[in-house]
Order: sequence, then structure tokens, then C-alpha cells
Amino acid sequence: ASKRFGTTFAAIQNNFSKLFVELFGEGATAEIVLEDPDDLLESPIEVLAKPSGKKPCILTQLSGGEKTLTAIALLFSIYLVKPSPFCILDEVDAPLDDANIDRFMNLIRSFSDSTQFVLVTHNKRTMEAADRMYGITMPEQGVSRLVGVSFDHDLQLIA
Amino acid sequence: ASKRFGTTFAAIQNNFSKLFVELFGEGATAEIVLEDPDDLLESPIEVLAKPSGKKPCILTQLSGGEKTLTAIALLFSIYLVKPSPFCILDEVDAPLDDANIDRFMNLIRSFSDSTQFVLVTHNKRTMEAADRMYGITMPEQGVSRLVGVSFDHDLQLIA
Amino acid sequence: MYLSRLEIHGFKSFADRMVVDFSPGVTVIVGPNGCGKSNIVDAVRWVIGEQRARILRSEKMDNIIFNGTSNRRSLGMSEVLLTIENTRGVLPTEYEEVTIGRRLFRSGESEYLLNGIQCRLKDITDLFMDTGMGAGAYSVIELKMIEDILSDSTQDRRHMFEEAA
Amino acid sequence: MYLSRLEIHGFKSFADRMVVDFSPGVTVIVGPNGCGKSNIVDAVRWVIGEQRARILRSEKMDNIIFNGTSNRRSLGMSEVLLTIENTRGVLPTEYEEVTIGRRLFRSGESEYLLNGIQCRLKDITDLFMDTGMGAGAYSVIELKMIEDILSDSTQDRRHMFEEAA
Ligand SMILES: Nc1ncnc2c1ncn2[C@@H]1O[C@H](COP(=O)(O)OP(=O)(O)OP(=O)(O)O)[C@@H](O)[C@H]1O
Ligand SMILES: Nc1ncnc2c1ncn2[C@@H]1O[C@H](COP(=O)(O)OP(=O)(O)OP(=O)(O)O)[C@@H](O)[C@H]1O
Ligand SMILES: [Mg+2]
Ligand SMILES: [Mg+2]
Repeated sequence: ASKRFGTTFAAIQNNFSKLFVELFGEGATAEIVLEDPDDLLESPIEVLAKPSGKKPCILTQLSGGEKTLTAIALLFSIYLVKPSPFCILDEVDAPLDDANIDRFMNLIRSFSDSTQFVLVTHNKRTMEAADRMYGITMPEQGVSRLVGVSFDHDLQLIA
Repeated sequence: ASKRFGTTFAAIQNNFSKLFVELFGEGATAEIVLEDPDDLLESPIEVLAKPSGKKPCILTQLSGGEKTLTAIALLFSIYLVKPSPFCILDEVDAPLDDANIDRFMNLIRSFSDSTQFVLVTHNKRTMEAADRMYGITMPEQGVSRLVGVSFDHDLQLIA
Repeated sequence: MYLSRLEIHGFKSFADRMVVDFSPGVTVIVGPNGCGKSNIVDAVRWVIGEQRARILRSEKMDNIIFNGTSNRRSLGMSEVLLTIENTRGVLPTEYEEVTIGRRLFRSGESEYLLNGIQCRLKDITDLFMDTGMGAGAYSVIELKMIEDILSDSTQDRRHMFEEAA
Repeated sequence: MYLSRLEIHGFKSFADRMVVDFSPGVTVIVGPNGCGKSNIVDAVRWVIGEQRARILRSEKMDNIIFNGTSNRRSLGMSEVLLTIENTRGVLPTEYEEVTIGRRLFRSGESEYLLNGIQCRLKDITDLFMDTGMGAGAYSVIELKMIEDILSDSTQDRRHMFEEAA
């Protein structure tokens, strides 16, 4: 069991460093370390992140948007090891600025061959990058209804 | 002390019901109750909210956006009793849809004679409703700098 | 393997039956605050076996049944069906298409369904074992959880890694 | 009464001195992720007397001093000055304009300033007593706190009501 954990951990570590650079750009580095490498099965896992040009910092010093991107990089580095057939993300793009929305959606796009994504969002930039869009409304107060599917990105649907 | 708390509480209760309707529209009702009205100084305070047309529900059943609006209504009903000279809101508009951003900014506008507001936001609709805009960038990685002040809503500044 | 259809009836704000057809790729769900988007996400969590009411933003499990509006009476049952295309045979069954279902009655009785036939919860969790899809897996993420993934309690993080091993 | 000027030097990512002039009304602060917007909010919390490093997203208080980048050395001191227009005489002093200041040195020494003269923290908290402006008041709100205001722990809510009474 501890050997299996060891190999999984090493693979996630490797993925995380790569994905972090993809999301934060060149010059950024990040790593996941085991606080106590001798005790694979119990050791807590630490995450250190260093956005480009900044000093490495602990997670609490990262900004709201930086934290979200770091968590997404971690989540996807686990998906690379054990792909999940589907992934539902509920407004995780809310803290991101436009440039990071684009990077986030590029990452989603690169995974969308092996994983199906369903994203709940209010952000028009995220909507534009999707394949399909469903709208939910409440024509009768308190009762939800599906509005329609728009393949051609006709954004008036949700205006 | 308990008499003073009693009158303050009654004033906040009254304000909250009014502000809740302002933010959620006609038909919505909300109230704040003391779980144990005999013990003014120790009793916990419950908040019940009923968006228009829905059954009254406890706070955990409200949606992300509805919770944010309810908390804002509560905060401002306290400000009406004891105005704070300034209020800094850091990305509290992130969960709101466009219609609720407008209601939120209308509320802010109606308080801005007695309270100064500083809002951190990524939402263009919020930016457009403000009087002044400051930009922060990092021309040198890791070092923050003030970009400039734009009174005339020249949104390219932050593109 | 992907989700191909979700049917919701009587779950939270979905008083009327709603059917959503999904395709592979990236789908977005949009709509005003409070219209029911996160309720759809909760419906998926519930049908794949979530037992904790708190995760579904409810105090008791029967809070997930439509509890009425000013014009409608509350319902007596909540039902969610999820159809999964098992094209790559990831699920340990010979069926091409698998439909799982879950029902909850006001009486407290609950039913689980597999391709229309009543089964036990264990049959559904066994089906998802090791596919990354079960209730404990990290396939449904909301913003608040992002804080948890990076939170100080490294216990949460360890759980994620162990799930993958 | 309103905030008229904020000067930050050596606080978090503000290695170079920055001066922001505020006016009454509604001001927005914008910029990309990680550029320093919330650091400005933390600077205001700090200068009005916040003593808890956790609220400033730091483990120890000296983490708020600029700790360098790949091209710059870390600084030895952090200073924030806040000028308040006391037009309606809300602050219990005869000055029209009041500037409060706070400094922290790497050595751990900290200083508080009132109109350029060193004072104690108590002088600053006394100044804000009953104006709704102190570190404990609800004048600085971030999204995470919205959850807290409505959270199950009604203790938080009681505190808000007591502040106002
Ligand atoms: N059992 C129930 N019966 C009827 N309505 C319910 C039930 N449970 C929750 N609701 C309603 O569902 C609404 C919340 O829906 P949901 O959280 O899906 O909104 P949302 O679309 O995610 O909005 P946001 O964009 O603000 O996150 C609440 O207004 C609540 O009253
Ligand atoms: N003592 C310090 N010295 C130097 N840089 C620091 C220090 N403390 C924090 N930082 C940096 O400040 C950055 C965070 O800034 P901040 O939280 O203000 O971003 P933000 O503009 O609010 O972004 P977002 O839009 O994502 O919320 C981090 O990248 C962190 O490295
Ligand atoms: Mg939601
Ligand atoms: Mg921030």
C-alpha cells in the first residue's frame, strides 16, 4: 500500500509542477512535499507555490485568484493520474481575472478529451469558451425550468 | 445595557426587513429574531429569509448569490443604526448576476452620502457604477504599483 | 464514459420534471441567482450516493424534496435519474448504457435503482469503485471547496491523494 | 468624515512608496490577480490597529514586511499612514485632519503615530472609540466573511449587533 502511494505521489508531484507553469506562466515554480518522507502512509502533504518573480510563499499569502489557480492545478494533476470521467465545477472561475479565465479554459479544453466538464458560471468569457450552454430560469417563482440549449453561442439567451 | 441593546436590535430588525425588499424585490420578506427574547444580552440571533414566491428557508438553503445579498442587507441595516464613516468591500460582488450587481450598486449609491466606499472588484458592471477607479499592476514582478486614476470611466485602463 | 442524461423530478426547486441531455466536451449552465443551478449540482451528488445532508446544503435529508412555493404544494417524493454512456467499459458491467436512480419519500423511505430495477446503495457504490466517480471522489467541486483543498488541514489533502492511489 | 490619503511603504508587495488620494463617494480598485489589491485592504486593517496576523493572511506579523523578489532584497521596515478628514468632528480631537501611522521593524519593534508624533496603540483605539471605525468594527468586508456573517455560529452575529449598540 505504501509503495503504491509512493508512486502515485511522485506522479502527482511531477504533474503539479508542469501544470502550475502552464497556469502561472514561465518563471513560476511550485512543489508538493511530504513533511515526513519516511512515513508515506501518514505524512501530511505541504504545497509551496512561487508565482513568477515572487519569493516562494505559503498558501495563505497567495491572492484569491492565485489560490484558485493553485487548487485547480492540484486537482488536475490528480486527474492526470486517475482520470475522472466527469467533473462539475460550480463557480470556481469567480475569483479569476480575464487573463486567468482564458488560461483556465485552455486547461479545461486540453482535458476535455478524457473528462467531460459541466461548469456553472456567471462569467461571459467562460460561457464563450464552452461547447454547449444550458439556461435555467424561474418563470414561476420558486420553480426551476430549463430554458433551452444554445450551440451557436447566442448570448442573448441569458441576458 | 440590555435596554440599549433592545432598542438597537429593534431598529436593525426594522431596517433589515426594508432593505431585504429593496434588494430582493416585492414579495420577498425577511426577519431577524432573538431565539430567547427574555435574555436580551445572551440570546443568539436567527435570520430567516424568504425570496419572492418561495417558502421561507433557513440560510443554508439559499443560493450563493442570495446569501451574499442577505448578508449585505444585514450589514447595511446595522450601518443605518450606527453609520461607519468608510466601508471597504473586497470582491463581495463576485457571486452576483448582472441584475443583482445593479441592485447592489444602487444600495451602495444610496448610502454613499454618509459612508465612503472602496470596492475591490473584477466585475465591469461594478466598475462602471463607481465615481473613481484606481488600477494596480506589477510592471516589475512581485512589486505593486499604482497605475493611475480614471475619472472618465476609460475602461481600457484595466483591459 | 460520460454522463448522457439527467432527469430531476421533485428535487429541491425542480417541482416539474426536467430532463437535461449532456454530450462529451464542455457544457456551461447559466442563469440568474437563485434559479436552481447549484441544485442541479446537488442532484448529481445525491444520485451518485451522497449520504451527508450538510454537503447538500440541508439540515435533514428530507429537505431535498420540493417543499412548495406560495402557489404550489410541497411534493411527497424526490427522484433523480442519471444515465451514463459506458462506451469504454469503464463501469464493471456489460451494459452500454447504465442508468442509476435514487428516490426519497416524505416517509423517510429511500430507494436506489440500477437500470430501472431496485437495488441497494452498495450496488451503486460498487459500480463506481475505482472509477473516480463515487460520492467521495473529487469530481464535483464548488468554490468553497477550493479553500479546503489548500486549507491548513492537510488531512483533507491527504484524502485526495489517497483516493487517487 | 472620510479617508483622504493612504501611504504605503514596505507593506507586503508595496516595496516602493505608494500614495493613494481618496475622495468621498464610491471608489473601485481594479487589477489582475495577485497584483496587490487585497494587500491595500490589509494595509488599512493594519494601520487602524489590527493585531491578529491571521486576519492579515500571515503566520507571523513580520510577514507583512516586504520580503523581496528575485530582483529585490527584502526590506527592514513596513510603514502605513492613513489621513482622515475630520470635517464633521466625529473623531474626538480638534484637528481638522488626522493622520494615523504604524511601523513595524524586522527587529520586532513596532511604532504607532498620531499626526507624526509617536503614541501608543491605545491612543489610536481611543480615537476611534464609538465611531464604527476600529479594528473590530465591520467596515472592512471580504467575500469569505459573508459566509461568516450568516454562519451557523450565531456568536459572530451577536458580536456585530453588540458593536452597534
Ligand atoms: N426543497 C426545496 N424546495 C424548494 N425550493 C428549494 C428547496 N431547496 C432549495 N430550494 C431553493 O433553491 C434556491 C437555490 O437554488 P440554487 O442554490 O441552485 O441557486 P443558483 O442557481 O445556484 O444561484 P447562484 O447563482 O446564486 O449560486 C433557493 O432559493 C431555495 O429556496
Ligand atoms: N511580505 C510580502 N512581501 C512581498 N510580497 C508579498 C508579501 N505578502 C504577500 N505578498 C504577495 O502579494 C500577492 C498577493 O496580493 P493580493 O492578495 O493583494 O492580490 P490581489 O490583487 O488581491 O489578487 P486577486 O484579484 O487574486 O484577489 C502574493 O502573490 C504574494 O506573493
Ligand atoms: Mg449556486
Ligand atoms: Mg484579492
